[in-house]
Amino acid sequence: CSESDLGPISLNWFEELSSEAPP
Amino acid sequence: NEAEQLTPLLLDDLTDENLQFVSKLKDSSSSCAVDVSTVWWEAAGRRELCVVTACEISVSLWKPLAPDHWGRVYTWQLGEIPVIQIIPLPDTCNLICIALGNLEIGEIRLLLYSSANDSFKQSLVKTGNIKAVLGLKDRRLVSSSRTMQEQQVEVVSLSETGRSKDGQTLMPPEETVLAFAEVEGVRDALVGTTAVNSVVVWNLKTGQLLKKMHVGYSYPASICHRAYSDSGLLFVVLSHPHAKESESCGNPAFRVIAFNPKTARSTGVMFSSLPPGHAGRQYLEGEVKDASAAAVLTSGAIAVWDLLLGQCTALLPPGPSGSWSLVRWCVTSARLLAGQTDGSVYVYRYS
Repeated sequence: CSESDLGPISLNWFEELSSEAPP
Repeated sequence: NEAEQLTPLLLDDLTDENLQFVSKLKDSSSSCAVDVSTVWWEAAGRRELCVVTACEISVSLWKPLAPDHWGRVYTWQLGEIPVIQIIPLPDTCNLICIALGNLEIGEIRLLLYSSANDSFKQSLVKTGNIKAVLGLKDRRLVSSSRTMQEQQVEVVSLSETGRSKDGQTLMPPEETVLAFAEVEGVRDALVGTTAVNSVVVWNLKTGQLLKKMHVGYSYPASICHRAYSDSGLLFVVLSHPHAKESESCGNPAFRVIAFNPKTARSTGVMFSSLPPGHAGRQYLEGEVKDASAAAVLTSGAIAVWDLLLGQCTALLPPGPSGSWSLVRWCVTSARLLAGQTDGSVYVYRYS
């Protein structure tokens, strides 16, 4: 799979989603 | 014709090479085996890997006495509600968790040994209409349960004597959660699969629902078995107990899907299909450990797959005394427990 198929990838996805999601 | 002649030979080779019989355990008092598992058990300063067998009304603990010989340590009698399954608890010792109920789980209990008064005990952990439960690291249990109005997703901590006071409620998705998997490589991440084929991601520490990602309707009723994070992607191992054969990927029993949790986009990484001669309906139940999956097929055989290669690596035909009904991986990998309905459990070495 390529990055273009899946969109921009972040190694820190868990931390980033945790800071964006409602508490 | 050539394919038909080659297939039995290939399947015989698979069994001989990769699965070697080690020992047999027969519970003479049981005629209704419902589950089997392994647990570390320490007694008199000696820690051993023991086998746990469950039938509808009791659960027994067995310890190895000699090669090919097992001795019963204790049997817990459970009462009126039937045992449905044993819930493995990773990294624990002297603790067995079981689910009881009729069509679905109504009760979760702990079976344990109390050194304080030198006795075997059982204690109630949770009751309700429980749809899914999984044992987590650090002696915790996550479950989803439904009332008429709402769904509750809860993590409870277990003490040596039962349920602890600390717990965490996770934000529930709208749809019912049917299975859970801890995310290897990301502490505090948990995934679940839902009744409408979504994969959801939680933060176990805060209880936040971080993402909901759709799997697609090609393979309905997907169940998550394992999840790990690598290079910014979330890899989820799904099984498809009721999937239909398709031209593009054969008859998939298990799939590895890579999700980008930031965008919720996904792509299939690997398919593990049923072995030749097992088309049609899929399997009854299965289990994943590391990169290996095992399942009982509707033919009564057990199949083992290497999920990274996407290949069936072993096939155990139905035994002389009947079809296989259960298959479980040992706590320590490379051992497989295969159960029959008469209560016999066969231990195989898998290589």
